[in-house]
Amino acid sequence: DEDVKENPSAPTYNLSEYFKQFLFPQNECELHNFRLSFSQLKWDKWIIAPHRYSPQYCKGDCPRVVGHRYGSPVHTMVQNIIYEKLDDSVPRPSCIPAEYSPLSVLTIEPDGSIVYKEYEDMIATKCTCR
Amino acid sequence: EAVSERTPELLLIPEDESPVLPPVLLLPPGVRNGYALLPPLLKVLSDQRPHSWEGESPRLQPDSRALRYMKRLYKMSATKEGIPKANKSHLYNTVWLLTPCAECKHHPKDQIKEDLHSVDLLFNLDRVTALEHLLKSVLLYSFDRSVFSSSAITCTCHVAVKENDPSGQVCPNVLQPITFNLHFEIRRHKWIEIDVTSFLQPLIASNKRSIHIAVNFTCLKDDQHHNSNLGNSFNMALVPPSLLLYLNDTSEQAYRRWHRRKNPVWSRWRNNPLADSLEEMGTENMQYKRASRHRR
Repeated sequence: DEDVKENPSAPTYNLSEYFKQFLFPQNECELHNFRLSFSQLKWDKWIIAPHRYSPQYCKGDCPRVVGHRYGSPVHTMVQNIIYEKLDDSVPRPSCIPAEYSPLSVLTIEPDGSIVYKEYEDMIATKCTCR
Repeated sequence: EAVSERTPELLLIPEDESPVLPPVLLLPPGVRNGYALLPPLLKVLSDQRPHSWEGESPRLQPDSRALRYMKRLYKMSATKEGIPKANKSHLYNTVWLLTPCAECKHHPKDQIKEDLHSVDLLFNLDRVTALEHLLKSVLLYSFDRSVFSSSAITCTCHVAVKENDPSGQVCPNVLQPITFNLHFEIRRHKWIEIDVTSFLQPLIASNKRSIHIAVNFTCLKDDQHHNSNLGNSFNMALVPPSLLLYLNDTSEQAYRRWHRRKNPVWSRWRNNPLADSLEEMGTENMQYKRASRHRR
């Protein structure tokens, strides 16, 4: 208040603007839901099960200080600093899946045989910045 | 085009090698033309031709009872969302149900007497890759229970594996027959499973591309032991068996529940002095921000 009395022309503080810079980025890197059914891809003639499949995906900005909160290697920090201080043609770290879970699929083969198979890395379960 | 020294086992297919293959396909270690070995789902996913799956060649429809059996196996092995269930008996990550691709008539010379229901079956193993190791193999008989009221029956099943006949005939000579005596209640079973694992193990391990099996299946109801024409109608009700192969696929794209991944990345931050100074540099202005945030 003293500042304002002494020189009324000083810019009035917009507190909400001021605090905005401390909030976590709204669209920070995180896992997003996505669910499809094999009939949408017209694969339900030969994929018997499951009927629906949720591969999920990662999207969002990587915060400046990724640290091990995202399970990121040290290189991510290096890349971020290069982008910020040395050369902004180097892209910022990207938000990508870090861990997956498998999917069991039951399919019909062209010769009429049927196969049950468990595939690795078919559902994203965790994101990271790299 | 330059594959880094660190990962010599990963192969990039050079552009000019085979235009049919997707432009770049990282193959599992030691597999040159792995595209052909990819399981069906991954083939479609890696196929770059737009909507290639829609123009897919028509598929032979499997026997409805075999399909019902595999759906039941799926429900036992995975959740509704398709996540594999973790239980001790579930060691397989692949199960093939093969339908016989040729039924041969029996040669008169080795006709087995009392032969009410005997067939020679040819199973094609082209889809089973060398990376899929056999855990268990079963001949699967399904029968229509409406043919019989509920009662107990006794069956005798002779199974003989056949060597490939050098003359290329479809049905070569019979070798090493084995007899299974089965006794079961019709009302409680829709399926009869005959374990032929020890039988087929050496053939599959030697990467045979097809298997000939002669099966002679005779059943009689316990209460009418002498009325063989009843056994006859039962045998007529039997459709040719399917061959079930429970396998452990050791390839990269298969889910191996006991295969542990490397330790998580962040544990390597601890003993890296550079990481600390980088974190300092990265957080210098953040420090101030974080401090004021705490105060707030």
